[in-house]
Amino acid sequence: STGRRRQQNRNRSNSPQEATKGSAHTDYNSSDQKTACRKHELYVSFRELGWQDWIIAPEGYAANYCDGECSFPLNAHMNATNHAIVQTLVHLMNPENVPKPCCAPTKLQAISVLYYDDNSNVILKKYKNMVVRSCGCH
Amino acid sequence: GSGSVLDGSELQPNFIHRRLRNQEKREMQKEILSILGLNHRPRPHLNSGKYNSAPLFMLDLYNSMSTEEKSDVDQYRSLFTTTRPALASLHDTEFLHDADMVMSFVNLVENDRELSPQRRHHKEFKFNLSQIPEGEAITAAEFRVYKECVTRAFRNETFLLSVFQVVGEHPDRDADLFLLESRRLWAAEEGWLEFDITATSNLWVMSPHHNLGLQISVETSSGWSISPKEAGLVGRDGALERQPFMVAFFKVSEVRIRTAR
Repeated sequence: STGRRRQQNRNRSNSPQEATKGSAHTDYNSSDQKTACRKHELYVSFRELGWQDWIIAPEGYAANYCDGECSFPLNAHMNATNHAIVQTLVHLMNPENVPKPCCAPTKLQAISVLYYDDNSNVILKKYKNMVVRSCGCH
Repeated sequence: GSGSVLDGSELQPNFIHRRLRNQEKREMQKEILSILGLNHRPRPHLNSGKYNSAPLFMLDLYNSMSTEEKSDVDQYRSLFTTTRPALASLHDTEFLHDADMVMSFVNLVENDRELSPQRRHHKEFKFNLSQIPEGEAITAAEFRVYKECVTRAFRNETFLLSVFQVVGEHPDRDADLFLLESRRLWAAEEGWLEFDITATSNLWVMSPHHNLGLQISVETSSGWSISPKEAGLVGRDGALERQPFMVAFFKVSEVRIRTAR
């Protein structure tokens, strides 16, 4: 951190611990379950895309997505990597230079799609990494 | 049914449930087609609203894959044998474990050669393998034909069913044939008959000009040639869900790199 930064901190608090605590207090509020990094529902409908004449199955699939805060302190349900745990703390100390970890998929799953081709042959194929199964802070 | 892309998250009340605009729909379609590895949206020609045997078979495999993803392999096998044992067999599901893709092929041509008693009756089948995606290699292939029970004229009779690969065609005489398999069947037998045509299919993919189709012929135990239809083999004029077809299991032989849009 720069000297200017230290001056600002001195203005705001008497000790780095208090500044950290303050920030921690603020971040802890945003780390509660409602805004924390987690999986959200997202459904992709082949039927609504008008594809029911050539896609036999499925009618659609739950792709899901990850969203939420990865702030200090990272809770157990956030599936954080050890590195992410360290990064949240560093972000707290140095927010301009080190970002918070990202809320992203930790486990992805394939789906199988059954469909006709132009010649009315039927194809069954597995497509990897189509569905988010769990999210975490990276 | 409120939209193409729905976000059911109750924690984001400001997310609007809405139908995609035309441009958004087109973008979504393009992106998903790209993921599926398709250059364009397929436009199959389907004769009726009902599925024939090939889609039904593939639907069985699809359901077994979906069940397998959810539960233990042993559990899904026991489930499978109680649902539709006459269609996809355990044999096929074993191929499925190793396959990246399964494809069933429509029979393009079925000629019933009803000839004089002195000549050999046979049925011909042809499949178009030219649309197989690049980078996929056949690991197993089957020709499937349904046999119905026929006891009226052939009580206690057995048939010798032979499947041939056509290796040469001639306008003025019978085709040159290569015997793939012969099988003795009871007239009273009923169910799907599967014939391994893996090597034949690989040849057809590597050398499309060698793809002259298959022939099947049937003889009685006394050596008389009879039409496959008389022996109970279902053809094009039979029930939709019992039409003959070909199925192939594939494994990726090269990594497909998706081009950036």
